[in-house]
This record gives sequence, structure tokens and C-alpha cells, in this order.
Amino acid sequence: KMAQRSITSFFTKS
Amino acid sequence: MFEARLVQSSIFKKVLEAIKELLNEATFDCSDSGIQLQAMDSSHVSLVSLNLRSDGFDQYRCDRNLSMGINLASMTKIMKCAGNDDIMTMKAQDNADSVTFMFESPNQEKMSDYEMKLMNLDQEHLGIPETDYSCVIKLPSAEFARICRDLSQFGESVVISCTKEGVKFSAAGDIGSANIKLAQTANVDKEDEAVSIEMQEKVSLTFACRYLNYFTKATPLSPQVCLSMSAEVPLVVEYKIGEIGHIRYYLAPKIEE
Repeated sequence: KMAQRSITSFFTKS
Repeated sequence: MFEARLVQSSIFKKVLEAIKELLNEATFDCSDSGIQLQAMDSSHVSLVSLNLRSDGFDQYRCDRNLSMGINLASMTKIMKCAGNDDIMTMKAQDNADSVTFMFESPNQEKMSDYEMKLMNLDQEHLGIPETDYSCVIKLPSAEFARICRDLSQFGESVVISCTKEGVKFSAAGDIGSANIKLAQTANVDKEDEAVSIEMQEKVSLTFACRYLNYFTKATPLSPQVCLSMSAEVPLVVEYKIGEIGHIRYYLAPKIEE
């Protein structure tokens, strides 16, 4: 089963 | 005051087509260097980054930085009022709560203007780290759109695997499975039709079809699309926008649970 990652887990708030 | 004139309003129409299904609203940040937009889709799976350089406009003036919160459905209504050959000018005062779109027919016999209210949007800017991607694949944008469309019939996910030999797109589901392989084109007579691969290390990643199909709404902007991948980081799907800029979509991969 594949789970969708969130884009916010890769890019941080600036 | 802010004023940007674009002889080809069709470029702006295409930009809007390329983002309006992914985003409901977005902030257009206008500065001396041009117009930028960065926004995530409502599920925070993907991120759109648009850059239109000021020197790509036919006339451009921005005295003070201006953030315009725009409802994209409203903007679509207004852009529908522009003819493809119309000349478009966007105009706003400093600290304005509205923006005006002016359209001139090529023979200048018809002039129209539409004023649109701006919104106050909570802006969250994400820092995108500089990445040396393991694989950079350039291919015709229509081919990529076709592949995404075809494979989405088979499953919710597409596996993109890139090796030196070529790139493979795979999907599997209830009806069966599908594989599409593209090799690097041997002769590049027509640059727009070429498939090229720069590979440091082979990569295989899984992505949601739904988002890839949203990204391919940008196909009319450019004959080529560039896919950049590295293990365990978001995919970048980039379309150049003529001589004026680019639109980049970042898509978080799916991972084994």
C-alpha cells in the first residue's frame, strides 16, 4: 500500500 | 502603481488554464522583477510556482511591491472576455483592493476594461531547497499529457523509472497493467520532438495520476516539458512560458507504508 506524502514535509515555511 | 502590458493575452489565458483546476485562489506577487505566484493545492500534495519576468512583458511598471489575492474562477470569467489576439494590460494602484484588466483588439477599435475585487489571502510561502536532481528528462509536452491520460485509466498511481536507457511510466490496477517506455531520441532534428535524459543515478518514484493530469493543463504553454527527479523528493514538472518565464509544479511522491 502506498501512502501520499505531503509537500509540506519536504519544503519548509520561509 | 502597477501596470503590466502583454501583447499576447493568450499567454495569460493559458497560464490561468494551467492553474485553475489545481487552485481555487492564489496570490500574485508583483514586484520590480515581475509577477510571481506560489501556492499549494488544497490537499497540500503539490505546489505551483509561477514566474513571469518583467522584461518578458511589453511594458511593465511596479513602483511598490503588491500582493494581489485573486479568486481564479473570477479571473477566468474576466479572461474569457479577452480575444486571443487582444492586447492585455493589468493595472492596480498601490494598496488597491481591486485590479483592472484592459483588453484592446489588435486594430484598437474595441477597448474593454474589467475591474475585479481582490481578496485577502493568508500567504504561506514555502522555501524550496536547491536540488541537484539525479534524473532530468525532457520530452514533448503533448507526449507527457498523453501518457498521463492513458495510464490514469489503469490506476491511481504512476511509477516513473528513469535509467540511462530511457524512462518508463507504469500503472497497474483492477483491469491489468500498463507500461510505456520512451528511449532518448537518436537524432534531434526537431528539438520540440526530442526526448533527452540526463542521468546521474537511476530513480524510480510513484506519483498520483490525478495531480500529473492537473499539471498537463499547462501543455499549451510549451512544446516541451522537463521532469526532474531524485530519490524521495518531490518531482518537478516544468513548462517554459515563451520568453517570459516558467511554471513549475512540485509533486510529493507516494511512499511504501
